[in-house]
Amino acid sequence: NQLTAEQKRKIEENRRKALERRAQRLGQIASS
Amino acid sequence: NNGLSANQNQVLSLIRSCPYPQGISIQELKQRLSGIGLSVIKQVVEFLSNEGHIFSTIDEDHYKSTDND
Repeated sequence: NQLTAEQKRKIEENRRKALERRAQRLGQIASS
Repeated sequence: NNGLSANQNQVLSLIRSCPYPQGISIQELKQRLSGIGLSVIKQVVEFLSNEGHIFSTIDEDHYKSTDND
């Protein structure tokens, strides 16, 4: 059940994007 | 209270507890959450993803939490 290098890269990219969304949402909540 | 509904917390908790690198599939969520319908699970997954709590991994059917490792 090993992931390929491409799958690992995609997962890391999606994690980074999700953390950006999370930070954006927390910023919106803090400023509202 | 973290601002999430009971359904949202249940789904997030299951996703967080999944140890696999590719995360948990929608189908497995459905099997583990027998009291919640598939359409509701998909709505919750989309919400949690938009909020940045979770993200899709190898495809749009597998999800991991941003804060489980």
